[in-house]
Amino acid sequence: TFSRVKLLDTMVDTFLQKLVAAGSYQRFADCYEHLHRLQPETTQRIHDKFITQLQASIREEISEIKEEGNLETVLNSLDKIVEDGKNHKGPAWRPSGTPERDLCSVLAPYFLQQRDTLRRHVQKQEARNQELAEAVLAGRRQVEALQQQVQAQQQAWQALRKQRRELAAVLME
Amino acid sequence: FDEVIVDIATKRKQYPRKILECVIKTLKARHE
Amino acid sequence: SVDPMTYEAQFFGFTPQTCMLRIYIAFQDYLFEVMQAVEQVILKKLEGIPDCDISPVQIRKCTEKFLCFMKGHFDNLFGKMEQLFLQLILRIPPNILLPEDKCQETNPYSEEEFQLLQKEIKELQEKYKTELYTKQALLAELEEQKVVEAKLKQTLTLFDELENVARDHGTSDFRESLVSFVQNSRKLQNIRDSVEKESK
Repeated sequence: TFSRVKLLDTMVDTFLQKLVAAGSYQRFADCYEHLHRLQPETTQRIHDKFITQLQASIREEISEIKEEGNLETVLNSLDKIVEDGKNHKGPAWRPSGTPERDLCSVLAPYFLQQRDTLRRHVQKQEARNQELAEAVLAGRRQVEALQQQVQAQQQAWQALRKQRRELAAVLME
Repeated sequence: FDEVIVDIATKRKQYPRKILECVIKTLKARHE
Repeated sequence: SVDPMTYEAQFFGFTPQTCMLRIYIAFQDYLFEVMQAVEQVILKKLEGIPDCDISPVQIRKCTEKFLCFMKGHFDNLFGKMEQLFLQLILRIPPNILLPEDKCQETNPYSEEEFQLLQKEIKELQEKYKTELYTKQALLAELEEQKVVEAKLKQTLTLFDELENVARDHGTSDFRESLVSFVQNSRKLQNIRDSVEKESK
């Protein structure tokens, strides 16, 4: 676990140190040998100025880039993400290049939720319909019983009426 | 090439959330 | 083969290579600028030296020599720094998943599974509709049964009233009515006989 911001600063420092080391006064004097022979102090001062200016410019540039891209915050948040995921062994998922495929896992939880809600509604409705069906069957039995009663009564009355007629006919004679 | 990469990467970051918002709206509407 | 580092671009919003290119160009510009400033200063200094036999062309050659040397080292050092940047700073380690992709790990879902899930949802919706239609049909039949039952009960009540009327006149059912008929007819015969006798 390391801080990316610190590492970045260290790397830039190292880069600058090595660059400065490469552009040593000796090297500078070798290149500007006429001037160095004529005015060594001036050459030294100019070289010092060169190094100071180069370092200042590069450091300023890095600060600007950090500022511009909000790099410190971004790198610190990446540190956190890496820290949180450090126990994950093996390669993590990466976009497959087929958006439809990658979207499945994004959308699945919501469709699973919808499926579960629908399941509950269906089960509830089925149970309700079961009750209604029983009530309908009971109602049909009830209607049937009533129809039979009516039929029985009707037949009894018809029988009665028929027999009365017969009786009346007999009596009439 | 660089722009294409950044464009794709930006979409990969943003679109799932946007699509999800639409899907959730659709599911809610369908549910109602 | 170029590694486009799209996953890093997804996190940073820029490709690490572009970032490094931006830094490289900026650093290189500074190196050139500072070199130019150095050369300007030297030329000024030389102007101030009487009988100086160093020409600006010579100074330019010196500058180019020094710059060429510095540039070589600069590129070499920058190349190394860039590698380290791309490996250690601007890289998402392979075992790391970005927060927005967490769901890919917590509930990975293949396209096939997703289609199955969609199919199941469709079936459940159809089933739910069927159950709703069933409910309506059952409720309709219950309503109908209520009406039929009421009618049948009304009919039965009618019969009951008939019964009562019949009972009030002694004919609640056939046997009774027969008996009462016979009794009445016998009464009638008796009355008739007695009337005939009287009249004789």
